[in-house]
Amino acid sequence: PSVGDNKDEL
Amino acid sequence: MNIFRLAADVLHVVSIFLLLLKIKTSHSCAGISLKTQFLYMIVFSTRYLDLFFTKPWHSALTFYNTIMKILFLSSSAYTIYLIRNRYKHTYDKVHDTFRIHYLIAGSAVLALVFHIRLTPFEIIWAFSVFLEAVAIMPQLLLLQETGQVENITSHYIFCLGSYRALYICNWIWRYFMEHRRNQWLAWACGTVQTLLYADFFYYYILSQRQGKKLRLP
Repeated sequence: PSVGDNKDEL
Repeated sequence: MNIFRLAADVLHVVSIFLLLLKIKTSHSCAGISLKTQFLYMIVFSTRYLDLFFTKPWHSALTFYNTIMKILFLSSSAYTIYLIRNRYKHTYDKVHDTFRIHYLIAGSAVLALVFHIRLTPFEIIWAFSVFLEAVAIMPQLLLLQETGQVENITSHYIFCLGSYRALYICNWIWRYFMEHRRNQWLAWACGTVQTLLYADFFYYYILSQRQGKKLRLP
């Protein structure tokens, strides 16, 4: 998915 | 990666370890809410869909995240297996009565209304964030119903709550050091989730000071 830097956490 | 984030993740792993240790050593899952574990399973499996799309070796952080995601998914599945199969007879079904379908439906509606972008993955991600915020509620209700809490169970919830509190420190850090903005959804839900533990924290610290078992009023 187009996660970008927004989903770098758990 | 900063020290708060790392400490938070370590506490999350410790909490899972404590939960499994409690079940294994006492040969019982008394006081453990199957419903909360089930909600975590939904949270992890909806949030970590990117496991199918992300290359683990893309960067050190991706590799770390991938290992953690697999660990969270497999440990919650294993916990559910233990409660539903091996230690089924010790499961406190009578008190574990929280109506989780309201939580699931509520999170789904909220995700449809509030999301970062109108794409299936973003909506599913938002759903997992909303659901995680309230997933501990059946566990807290179960403890309140039964009153007396085993030490190791209270440590489990304390670690889980501290993990969320440290994530808030991590966000404050990243806000100032990495100028990371526009994370309102995760911030809001993370704060609500941490607040849910506040009451529990109070009684936990009280019981630790007095060197007694935790008793919830």
